[in-house]
Amino acid sequence: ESQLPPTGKCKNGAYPPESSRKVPKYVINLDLPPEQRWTKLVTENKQGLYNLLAAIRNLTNVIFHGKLFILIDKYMPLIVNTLPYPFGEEIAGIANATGIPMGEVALFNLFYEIFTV
Amino acid sequence: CTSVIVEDTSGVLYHARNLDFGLFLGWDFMNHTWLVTEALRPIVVELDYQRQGKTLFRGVNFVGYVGILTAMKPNLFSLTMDERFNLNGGFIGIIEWLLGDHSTTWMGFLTRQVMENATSYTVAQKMLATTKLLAPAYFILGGNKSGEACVITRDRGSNTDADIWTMADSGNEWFILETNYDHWKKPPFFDDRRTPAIKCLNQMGQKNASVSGLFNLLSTQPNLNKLTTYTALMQVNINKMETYLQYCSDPCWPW
Repeated sequence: ESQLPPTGKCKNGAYPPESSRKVPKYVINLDLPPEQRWTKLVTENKQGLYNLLAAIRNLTNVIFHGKLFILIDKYMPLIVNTLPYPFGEEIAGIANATGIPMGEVALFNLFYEIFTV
Repeated sequence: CTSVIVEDTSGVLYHARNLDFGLFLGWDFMNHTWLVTEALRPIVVELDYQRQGKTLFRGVNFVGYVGILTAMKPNLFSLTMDERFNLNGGFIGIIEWLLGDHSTTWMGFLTRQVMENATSYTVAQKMLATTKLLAPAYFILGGNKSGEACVITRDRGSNTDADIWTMADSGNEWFILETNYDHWKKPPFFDDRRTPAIKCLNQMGQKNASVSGLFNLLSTQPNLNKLTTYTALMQVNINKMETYLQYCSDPCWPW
């Protein structure tokens, strides 16, 4: 069964999809100080970031009853201080611009490393 | 994830990827969706990284993520990364980092450094293959010349272990494909996205290799599945990048 797509055939004519599925575009100016590079992008999209972190918080609350995020907010900023330039500064800038605790912005940025297990 | 590079009959390279994320992170029984995947989709953006008013490279990111998962340097190379699962995974690397071993590089930060600093396909390949990583990963790198395409398989914590699998090595000559498994092993029966993708690529044929052909491929299940957030399409020689949100309506594989 795995020799075939589950539908039994390869899709045709999917391109181009409707324009509503195109993603928005932004410029990141690397000449700005790291703390300011992401300000416009994250400020305009902070609700999406809040929603994502809320989804993760709700998921983990089932097991950790809110304690995990207390630890994340307390200890993850310590990792940020050890990250190479300019990444720690950029993460701090995102936290400042959105009001999201720095530990949670750091968690989002280290998700890949955590989920390779 | 699925990453694929194809070369058409005139030697033009096309690089595309599906980004899948959110496995086991909350299944919504009502809507048959993954909670984190659904939350990620609205924060997908295309970014134009500029220096002195000029494009240095372009990428597709989730808002708030400063590393690179999908990017293209105009006329030079394109890069995607696929997650490599391993018991000796990034979690151990994070613990080592916390204990003071800062000799490794975070995956997303390495890819960003490659996009900012590498000046050619060859330089990018060397950086991706020899930098000591904190977590295992697959890097899928495409160039701008015929045959310039490879998958770099990396372990955690070493800078001498890279497996570089080129399009010529792949036995397919005009395409190279990576999902989330080592190319020298069979994918597990419960997550074989490789075999259907190869079947669709062969059906498409090199004469139809194009951005639209790749979008068709990545819109076919199981390469399109409930974890898929977006499809990115890149053509380095004309600085073309298109990104579309993806949805997989039922019936659809959960991964």
